[in-house]
Amino acid sequence: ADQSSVKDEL
Amino acid sequence: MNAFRLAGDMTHLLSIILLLHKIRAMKSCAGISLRTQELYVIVFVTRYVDLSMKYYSFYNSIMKIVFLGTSISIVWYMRYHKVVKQTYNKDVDTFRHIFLILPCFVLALLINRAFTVIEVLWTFSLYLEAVAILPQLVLLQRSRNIDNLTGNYVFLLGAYRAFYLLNWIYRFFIENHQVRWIPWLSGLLQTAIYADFFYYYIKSWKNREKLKLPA
Repeated sequence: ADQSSVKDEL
Repeated sequence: MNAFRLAGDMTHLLSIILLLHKIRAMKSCAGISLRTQELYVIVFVTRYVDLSMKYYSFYNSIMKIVFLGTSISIVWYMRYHKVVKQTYNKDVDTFRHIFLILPCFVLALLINRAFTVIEVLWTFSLYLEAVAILPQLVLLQRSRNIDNLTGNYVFLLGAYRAFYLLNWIYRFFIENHQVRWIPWLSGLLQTAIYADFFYYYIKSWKNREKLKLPA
């Protein structure tokens, strides 16, 4: 899974 | 983007629209905590510092700008609008920001994924968002009269976080995303803080009574 899996959330 | 995430963002957006409607159409911010609204400005400013540095999607950027803009304008109305500010319950909105900001900041310095400015600020925003509703809940508890708009506003804010929990479960099991303890645990705490409110909100809705929180 990608590193930024939570950072693309608001 | 899965349905839970979208539902979460939409309930969040709806809560803000509802609050802005109360402020702009009713010219009232009665029952709304300025402390909580100011904490949300800090949450969004510290979380979205990467707005100009990292691009995720058009949707993501627009939503960030909307959340920043609306939260700042809500605070502006409550502080400076000559009619709206008169309706602010200043005397009961006494929760001190610093008691939430300072512990969250220290915690973010101690517990984070990487000790960089952006990462610490991002982590701080998660911790602060988890507890930012507390002044609002204290204000509701002290209010004899909670109007429908205010009750619905807080309910939608809680629903937004509950949908995010489902979104993380979905992403973990269906999309095989990594374990991310910091946002998950702070999100879980944030949702748990609403449990009591949810209970009385649903009870009053079922009995068709006016919402009142026990002191």
